[in-house]
Amino acid sequence: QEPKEGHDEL
Amino acid sequence: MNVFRILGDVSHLLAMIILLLKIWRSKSCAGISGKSQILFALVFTTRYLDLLTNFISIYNTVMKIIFLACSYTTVYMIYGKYRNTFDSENDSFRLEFLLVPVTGLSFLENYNFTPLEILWTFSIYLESVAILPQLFMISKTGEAETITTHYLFFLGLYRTLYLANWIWRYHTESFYDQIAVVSGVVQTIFYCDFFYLYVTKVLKGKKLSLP
Repeated sequence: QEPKEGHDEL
Repeated sequence: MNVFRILGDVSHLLAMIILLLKIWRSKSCAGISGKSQILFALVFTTRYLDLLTNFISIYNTVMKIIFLACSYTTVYMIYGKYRNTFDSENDSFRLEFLLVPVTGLSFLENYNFTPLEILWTFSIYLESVAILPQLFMISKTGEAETITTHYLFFLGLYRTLYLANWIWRYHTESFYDQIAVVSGVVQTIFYCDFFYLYVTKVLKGKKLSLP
């Protein structure tokens, strides 16, 4: 599935 | 944000600072693969385009800007300021062998067929193989300066801590980013051989040299 609200990891 | 993630980010930052300090203090980038550093700059550039479109947190924004700055400074040191010391002869990995499959795969396997998402996916796949020119260079010359091995150790430690972070997030938040996890596992595997040499040689005070 697609991570919500963009990608929060660096 | 869990402890593995924070420690992973700190290790990543430390790796980049160690590399910059090595170049800065020795005024030399001998033994460093400029190609790997160009790939890392490309990784950060394509991944952090969301700085312009999506705000996540102050921490996220600041770290992204620091990573970009460190990465471009390193590339400038190698190809600009200290280019006389750069060992281009041994930095002979063919980048197209990485860039072509990574580009193809990011178009085929992504979360959303949009430019930003494809570039993000490209950056994730590229990061997993970006260290290969550096490892190739070490295997070609048969040795690495101890400080270079510390750089690689912290880079590998960052990857390992991110794996722990994903396991943690999977259990606590049911968060699971398949593309990042699969690429992350692949990337960490590349460091295993190096970790072995690091522990058996460098930590015992010997120089890393291959037979």
